[in-house]
Amino acid sequence: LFMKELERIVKSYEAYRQALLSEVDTRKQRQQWYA
Amino acid sequence: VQLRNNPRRQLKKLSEDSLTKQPEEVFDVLEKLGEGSYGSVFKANFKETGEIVAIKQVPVESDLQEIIKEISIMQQCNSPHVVRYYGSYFKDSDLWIVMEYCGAGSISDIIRLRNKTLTEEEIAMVVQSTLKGLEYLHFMRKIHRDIKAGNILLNTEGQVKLADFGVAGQLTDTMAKRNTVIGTPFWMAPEVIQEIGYNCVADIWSLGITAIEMAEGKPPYADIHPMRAIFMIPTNPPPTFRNPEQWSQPFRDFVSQCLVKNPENRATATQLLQHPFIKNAKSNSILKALITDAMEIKLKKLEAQLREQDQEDEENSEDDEVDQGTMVRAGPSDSGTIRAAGSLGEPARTLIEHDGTMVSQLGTMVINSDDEDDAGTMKRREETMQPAKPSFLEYFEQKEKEANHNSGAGDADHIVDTRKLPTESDMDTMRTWSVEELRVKLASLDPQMEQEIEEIRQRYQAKRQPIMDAIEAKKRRQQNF
Repeated sequence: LFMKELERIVKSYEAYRQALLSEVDTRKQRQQWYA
Repeated sequence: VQLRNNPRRQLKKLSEDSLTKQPEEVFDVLEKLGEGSYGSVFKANFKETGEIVAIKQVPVESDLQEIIKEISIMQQCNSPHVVRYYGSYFKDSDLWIVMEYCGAGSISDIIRLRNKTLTEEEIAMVVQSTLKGLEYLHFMRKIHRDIKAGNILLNTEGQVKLADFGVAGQLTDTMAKRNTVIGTPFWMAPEVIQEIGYNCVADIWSLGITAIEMAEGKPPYADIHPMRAIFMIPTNPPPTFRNPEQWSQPFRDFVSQCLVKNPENRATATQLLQHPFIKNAKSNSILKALITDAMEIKLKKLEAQLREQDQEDEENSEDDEVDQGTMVRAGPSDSGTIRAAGSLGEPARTLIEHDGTMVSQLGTMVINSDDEDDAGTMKRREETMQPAKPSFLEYFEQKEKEANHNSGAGDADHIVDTRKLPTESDMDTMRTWSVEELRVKLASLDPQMEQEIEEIRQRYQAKRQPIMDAIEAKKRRQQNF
């Protein structure tokens, strides 16, 4: 159960990180577009 | 039926010597007392002193973690109002838990045996001692979580003791409110059913319900299907007596103070010990008549059973052994006693007990085991804003599934399902952040994750510790602890 919990935490943080990175990426592309 | 006045030997704990022996060398198991949570309870003679003890025999394949928690809680308690723990043994595939014996049984046993509810005087005494036990437990930051007449025991001297810590929980400072749905439906506090977190005063609500149970023979909503009752408890006003005019004003006031729906406004055990209904309670000697009566009936029943066994031609007369089905309140001026219906039967005052199907067979329900609880299921549901299915629905569905297939469902799936993934609203929030804010958030993710992992690690360590201790003790004491 502890390992499952760990997996859940890591995966949920990873998903959140990906979402944040993708948002940063979007912003970068947007900036480049406007530039 | 002997209420011996000889001073009882006070066994504190089993000696190292006793614990290193095989349990049958130390005890003579006398008779089965009944079924508790997780196992059967036997009466036994401690050979060394002749003292009578209770032994709970629990198959080790059952939820060992819960059992160890129960032992751990009993071990930490040292109160005349809490059943004492003496020691444990591993024997074949069973764990034997040796505890204090309460010869008169539980309050609900006594009500059933005598087919009579308790008088206000008797209730005041039982409730006073129960409150003392709860005051102690709550002071120790423990919640009993299953207060009901069936878990309040009496010894032959009329001392009242809290028993069955199978579902008790320990509050920690970081987890001041628990959100595990636990207890027995009819006795459960609204905040427990609603899963909004609860604390020690949840036991006070259950005590109020227990007071009604002792007065009327069953808790409010007992005739209703527990599933409906579970919806009604949080939505309806607090339950009251069926016939309030039959009870004194102090008693009604006491019950109303226990049954306050908002836990923040509910009185604590310490406050309730000052209530006039409790302050005016008589000494526990008033319970002796009740105990003698119950034990005489028990003895007569045992004798009758033995006679029946001898006369095999008697068929199935066990039906009228426990429940007479109908109970009749003796009269409006009576002190609250109900008797077996017979010539007295006055239909308007007949209380029907439905063979105990609702009340006694449903027993204690445990939803969201601590594993799930610790996994933060409740929190996650709030975060993701997903319409969560109430745990009690899951409980009943699972019960039905078990009844149909008798097979366990995958817990792992459940954990995977509740994985925290960014929702649409999270994404919307992100879009409002500046690039700098996004970078700050990204940088803070790792420390946050590490902190969460550390919290989980510590919680699991706390859960693992009593098991490790038990294993260590077992190794050290050659099987026993």
